[in-house]
Amino acid sequence: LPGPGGTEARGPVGLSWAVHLDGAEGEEEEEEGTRQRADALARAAGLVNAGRIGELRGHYLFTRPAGPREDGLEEAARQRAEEVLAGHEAVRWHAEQRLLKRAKR
Amino acid sequence: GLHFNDPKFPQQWHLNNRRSPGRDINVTGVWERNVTGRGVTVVVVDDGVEYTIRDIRPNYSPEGSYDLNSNDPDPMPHPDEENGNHHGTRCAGEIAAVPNNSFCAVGVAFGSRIAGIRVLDGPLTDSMEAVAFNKHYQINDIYSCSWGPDDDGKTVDGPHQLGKAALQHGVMAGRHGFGSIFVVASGNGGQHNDNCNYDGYANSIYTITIGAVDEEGRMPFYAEECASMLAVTFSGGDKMLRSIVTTDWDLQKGTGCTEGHTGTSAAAPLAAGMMALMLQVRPCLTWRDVQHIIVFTATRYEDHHANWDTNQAGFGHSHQHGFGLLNAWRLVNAAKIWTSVPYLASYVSPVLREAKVIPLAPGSLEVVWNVSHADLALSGLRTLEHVAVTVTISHPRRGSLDLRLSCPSGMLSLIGAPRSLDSDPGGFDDWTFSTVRCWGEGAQGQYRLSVRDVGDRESRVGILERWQLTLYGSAWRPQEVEERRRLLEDAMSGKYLHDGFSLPCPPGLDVPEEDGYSLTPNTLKTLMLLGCFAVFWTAYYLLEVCLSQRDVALDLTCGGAPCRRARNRHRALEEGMELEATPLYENKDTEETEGPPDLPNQGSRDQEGTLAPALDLQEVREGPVC
Repeated sequence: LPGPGGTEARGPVGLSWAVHLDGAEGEEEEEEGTRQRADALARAAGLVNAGRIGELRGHYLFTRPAGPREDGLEEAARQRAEEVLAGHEAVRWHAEQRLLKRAKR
Repeated sequence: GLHFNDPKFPQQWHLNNRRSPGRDINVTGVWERNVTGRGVTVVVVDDGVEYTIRDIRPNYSPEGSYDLNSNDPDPMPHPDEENGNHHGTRCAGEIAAVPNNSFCAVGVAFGSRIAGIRVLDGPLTDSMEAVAFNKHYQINDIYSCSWGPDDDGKTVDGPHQLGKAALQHGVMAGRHGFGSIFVVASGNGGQHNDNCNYDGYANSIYTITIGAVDEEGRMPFYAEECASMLAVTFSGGDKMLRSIVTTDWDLQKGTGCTEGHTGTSAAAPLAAGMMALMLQVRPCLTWRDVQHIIVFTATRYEDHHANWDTNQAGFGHSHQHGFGLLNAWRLVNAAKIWTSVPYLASYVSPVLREAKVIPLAPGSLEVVWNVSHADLALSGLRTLEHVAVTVTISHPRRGSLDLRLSCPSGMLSLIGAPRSLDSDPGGFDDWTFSTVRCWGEGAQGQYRLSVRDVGDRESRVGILERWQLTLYGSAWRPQEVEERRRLLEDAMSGKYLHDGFSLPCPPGLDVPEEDGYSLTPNTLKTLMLLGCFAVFWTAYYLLEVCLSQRDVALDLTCGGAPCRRARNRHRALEEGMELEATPLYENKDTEETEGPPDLPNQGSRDQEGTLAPALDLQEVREGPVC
């Protein structure tokens, strides 16, 4: 996922996580501080902070940086990210992003 | 009295049914009073909108649009192998197709602006849905979503964590605090025995769930039933019945116009268009006001198959048709005089752990929860709007379960209909069902959840692990609900539907949007080229100025300022230029006595009336500079 706004059309979806951080519901200065913490947390998890998710304060999308795609590496990257995100005290909630199936009606 | 030259308008039976008068949305009288959705923006969240088509272009809102599949502001649909990405354009045409342009058709709210968010043409994630639901939410008033989880009769899905958060955020902060209006299609899984209570978007209290009826007012073969459906409007039926005529894309097999738009996809945009008409006459309606007006004005009609029930507040509801047919005339007249409902109040029961066996039909497991006056006193909740039940059930074949909820009045809702194709062994894990059938009733009393297993006797035992009841409503008393009903019926004559009558509207909140307008790579390239041109032009100009000044620097015989002015003027005259500054310089005294230096206008006039730039004035006062 290249950014919080979306994916390249029909491109493969890499690993990504939605993360809700504590203390980001207030003013813009707080939001800026949270963004910096999000950057640091993403780096620690081996991911890149792709930015805030739409208008949801404190919610960020972390993506796996571009690189070689091997099954073993991907699983290792997933485990590392899960460990870091699950163990960090500032993470209120996190979820790996998976494809949703939606149909036109 | 209205005449449109759009060639397909006479076939748009849903707008003006000449073959079966009355079987349409009753909108022409509203148009005649200049209510066309002016000042309202509807956004179609779908596979894109071909905004260059003649029916769309004049009403297109680029400010409200975005492409989440390609991450740029242009929601133009991309041709695909199946010629399938015409869906959003068709929906957009239903809402806001431009009239009297001799092209195709007319939209329900043809005075509104239409935007597109392209999101269904590629991989979709929870975070993308969340972005879509709040995209440009201070510009877009109504989000029309003609899509949802698979209607295969075995899917249980809906918005995930972020999508839910975005819907909630949208109704709180969107539309300057009045709340974004989310219209969703109820589903096309009728053939698969599907039910829209298994669709989380339809169950959400933040959405307006719209179903379809055919031209004869019956539930079409594709339509789904559910207890959370608010209302229905027209769409296509079986082969003998007409579909919706609307604008289409002109890419691939498209001609720019279609007579074959159908499904609940075609119904939801008609509803969204009608919401736009409401917001024109009363822009400060909140998202809950809009829901209330639908409940209060939708019309119940004779259809023996629909199993209408009347609740204690006097509202008729059917699992097939919700509170009935949407009627544009009634909606707009009600909107015109509507004052806001009291704030949303809610009550949440504790998580009720049961761990009880679900018996086979005709037996059933019944669990109850009493909501007392004291329970409701804290929130002030008196009358109901949505009632939700969150259940965790283990069962080896989920589709064999039958769940019913009874409100204190006895009003019964089938919140979990059996589905023959759903053989999922996972049961329900905190799935929230909802019903609107108790709308307007008193909230206090006993709620009864009944669960039974309609599977065969070989199926293993299901267990109701836990459940939780959530009530949503307001501090309105039942009498106030009744009073509002009477008030609305009084307005249906149309006596308030003129420009001379308007209730005061509070100002909205100033809610900033985070990302404003993002630039596409193409726009950035264009800007860079323009920037380069500006730099070169500036350099060229500076060079020219410097070279022209070299003559002055080398003229050693004339070093004083007066001499320079005289020389410059002399050179300008030689070149045939009449400088505007020249007469000002010569009439300096006159200019100084004409007014103070901080004149309101940027320039002043000389005796001949020539407008002189303020910059030149300044130059004269400070003396000549080189």
